[in-house]
Formats: sequence, structure tokens, C-alpha cells
Amino acid sequence: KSAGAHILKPLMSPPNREEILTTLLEL
Amino acid sequence: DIALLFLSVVADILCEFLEVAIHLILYVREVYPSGIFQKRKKYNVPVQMSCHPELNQYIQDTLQCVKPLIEKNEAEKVVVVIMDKEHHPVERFVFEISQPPLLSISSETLLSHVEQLLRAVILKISVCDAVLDNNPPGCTFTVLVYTRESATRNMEKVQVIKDFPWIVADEQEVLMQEPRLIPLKTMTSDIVKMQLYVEERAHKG
Repeated sequence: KSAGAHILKPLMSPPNREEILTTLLEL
Repeated sequence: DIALLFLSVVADILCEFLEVAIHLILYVREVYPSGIFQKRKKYNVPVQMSCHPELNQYIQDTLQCVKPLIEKNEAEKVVVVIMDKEHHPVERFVFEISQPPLLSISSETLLSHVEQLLRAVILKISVCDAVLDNNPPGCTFTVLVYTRESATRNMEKVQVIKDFPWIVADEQEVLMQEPRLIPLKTMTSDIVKMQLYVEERAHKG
């Protein structure tokens, strides 16, 4: 890792597996 | 000016590539049910892309924020982290990006060659499950960007989408203890060099 490097990430999480399964079932 | 134009085109090409790569990783590593993926052709090879609007939007928003950093050669690594139910990383797909100095770029630089090289990386991702252990059920993912300079300065550059804020990740939360290192592919072109490797947790549980 180079000096001065920093790590950024989105605050929000992606949809989780359960949410996606629910959508699939609704379809 | 031609160099700046190239950087912008390279950022476009890389973000398009990262989009395909992220979808494929999520499919191959079974982060989401295979039913939401559809076979498509990218770089003249078959890949799996999600059809789930919410997930697709999330990936697009993420990459739209990463793009200005790549354009300015400020993104050192883009990492797709797969985490277990307890949010501990089990696998990290590390895309290490480096761009040559602007002076070395000329109008003779071939962009088509880059896409051919990216195809080889995609092919490696599509078969990477052969060299990785199964992940525990209920995994999720996040995308991290390692910036070359101070995150606080770069923070402003990544907040390009309203309602899609970025934060500084805690190193402890994203690193693994003594990971197994699996090199997948290195590509070298006139305008971008990229190394892809996976860091895998020894005991996934």
C-alpha cells in the first residue's frame, strides 16, 4: 500500500440477497 | 489535450469493464441468486449480467463516482469485497490500476488493443471459482476505492451523485489476516496497466 493512500466506500449497502429473493418471488 | 482526452476515454473503458467484472464476480461467487442474471456478450465473450434494476443502479452509481478518480489517475485500486454475514471480508478482488505518464500517450496509441486485453481478464474471472473455496451462505459485497492521495481531498471528487455519499473505510474492517493471494491476470497496454488478484481468507467458516 503506498503512503498516503486512503480507502473510500459508498455509505449505502447494495440490496441484500433476501431483498432480491423477495423481488424474484413477487415477479 | 490529446492526453487528457485519452484519460477520459480510458476512464470510460475501465468503468465499463469494471461494471461487467462486478456483475460477473457477483454471479460466479454466488453472492446473488443465479435467477437474476442473464447471459450477455461483452468483449465478444459470454458473461452474466444482473437484470435486477436496484442492484444494477447501485453498481452504476458506484462506478459513476469512481470514474472521476480514474480520469485523474487518482485511483490506485478498485476492490470488490465479498463479506460474510458478520460483515467480515472473505474474498477481495483487487484491481490494481496504473496509468503511464501523460507524455507517453500519443495519437498513435491504440484503444482497440485495450479491449482485447480486458477480454482476457474477463475470461479469468469467469473461471476463478475453480481456484477459490466456496463462500459461506448469506454473503454480501461492497466496492472500495484506494486513492493515491488524501481521501479528504478526493472525497469531494467522488460525491458526484446526490444521495450516493461515500465515506472513509476503516482499514481494520476491510483487511484480512494473512490472506491467500491468488493472481488472476496482469494486462499491460500503452495507456493502462492492470493487475487483478484475489485475496482469500484462509478459513471462511
